[in-house]
Order: sequence, then structure tokens, then C-alpha cells
Amino acid sequence: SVRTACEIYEATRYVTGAKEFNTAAFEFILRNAMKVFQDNSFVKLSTAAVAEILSRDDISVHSEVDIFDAMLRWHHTDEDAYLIGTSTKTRNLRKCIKESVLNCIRFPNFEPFVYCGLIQRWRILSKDEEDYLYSIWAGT
Amino acid sequence: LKSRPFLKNSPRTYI
Repeated sequence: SVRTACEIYEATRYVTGAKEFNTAAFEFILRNAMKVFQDNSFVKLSTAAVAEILSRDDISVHSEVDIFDAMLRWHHTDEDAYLIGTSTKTRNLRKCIKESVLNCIRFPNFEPFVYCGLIQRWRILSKDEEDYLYSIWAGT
Repeated sequence: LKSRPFLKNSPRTYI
């Protein structure tokens, strides 16, 4: 099951003798990513595990929005981020999201109207970064 | 800016 796959993947990450189990669980997760994202075992994964999953080219998702939603869902249960967020009394998502996880989001892969409609309101990118993004979409 | 990985136009195969 999805839960078992996440648990095996996490538990065997640093076990040299369990490479095959780890690879099998990882591939199962990539193939069933949409189900994995919905499961409670997903939000319990470590930062390194989540970054590894979300950074893959061959993850089975419909669009970059699925990756973004998964990132947000995982982030909201990230205790470290919660502590940073409350200690600095900031709601700045950019400061709270772990860099390795943020780096998994491929902003140029969003449709511009999707970015403006769904993603922009999270205020993750700076003005300069957005300008750069628009220049990519404009094909310059 | 170009050094920021999340701004790279990277291939991902969507299903």
C-alpha cells in the first residue's frame, strides 16, 4: 500500500543492505504519487525524502500544481518550519519552506494563468524572480 | 537569478 511504501522508503533510506527494498518503495511512490500525496504517511516523511521524491522528472503527476500542493501539504505539518514561523512571527512562506523542498518546485512549468491564479498569492517569489519568470514565459 | 533551481525550465513528464 501507499502507507507501507512511504514507511519502507523512509526506514530503509540509510540501510545499506536494504537497497532493493528502498528502490522498490521509491519507484512505487513515484508511480502512485497522486495517492501518496493524499496519505498521512506522506506528511511524515523527512525533508530529504520529500525533496528526493518531488525533485524527480519521472514522478507521476498531472501538472506542477500537484507538486506544489503536495509541497504545501507537507510543509504545513513540518514542525521545524512551524517553529521558525511562530518564533519570527512571520507568515512569510518563503522563509519557512525548506530550501531543498522549495527547489523541487519548477515555477517555469506552471501555465502563466495558473501561476497568477493559484500560486502567486502565496508570495513565495520576489519581484525580480517573478519578472524573470515572466520573461521565460514570454520566450525571451 | 538563474542560479536558483526553482526558476530553471526543467523537464517533467506530466501524465
